[in-house]
Amino acid sequence: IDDLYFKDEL
Amino acid sequence: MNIFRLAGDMSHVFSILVLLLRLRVAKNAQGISVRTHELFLIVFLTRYLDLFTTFYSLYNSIMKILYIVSTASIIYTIKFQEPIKSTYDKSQDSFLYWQFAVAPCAVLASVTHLIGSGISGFSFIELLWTFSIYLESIAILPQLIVLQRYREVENLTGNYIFFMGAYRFLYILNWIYRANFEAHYQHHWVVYICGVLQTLLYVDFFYYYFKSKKSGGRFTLPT
Repeated sequence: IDDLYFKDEL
Repeated sequence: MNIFRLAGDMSHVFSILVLLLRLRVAKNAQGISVRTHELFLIVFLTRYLDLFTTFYSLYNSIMKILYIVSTASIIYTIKFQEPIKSTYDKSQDSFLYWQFAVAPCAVLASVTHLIGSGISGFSFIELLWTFSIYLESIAILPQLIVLQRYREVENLTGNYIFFMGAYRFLYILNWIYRANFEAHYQHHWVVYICGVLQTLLYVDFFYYYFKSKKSGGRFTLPT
């Protein structure tokens, strides 16, 4: 779930 | 969201618009690499699979769809729309992207994803996301090679590549900002390394771009 961190970027 | 990321995203959208405009105004595809945009389309399609799984924000979803649709439209325009289609010189745009970009990035992504998460944490969507990060870092290469072959850089083509590079540079500032101002910030070295590599690929281009802007003369690359 930590992996979600950068996925709000394009 | 911070000002650097917003400016970066806008710069990206702007570069796509400049390219689409350039294709329509000049009605030719001279000096444009369709392979670069095919690589970007693969990048977006593999990275944005989370459109189906996770909702971040309306902004995020709209931008993702916009990138996919506009990149597909660039490819379609150059490959299938006359009179542009017949001006596209395939022999100049010959970067072997399967062998030198897609396959190596797939191998590298598999290795790093497996090391990072192990067999038990393996996730295909995660793997594709990692793959897209690697692939994006070198996706501009076919375009830079085509530019080198034509040597004389047309005004709007230069601007489109400039905004593409500016977008990557602004993302680095965005990470510096986030690292300093966000609580619970986590570093992501794959993203950083690829982001910096991608920006470095533009350095040479930037140098000649600014030089030509300063002199007000024609934009040509050295041999």
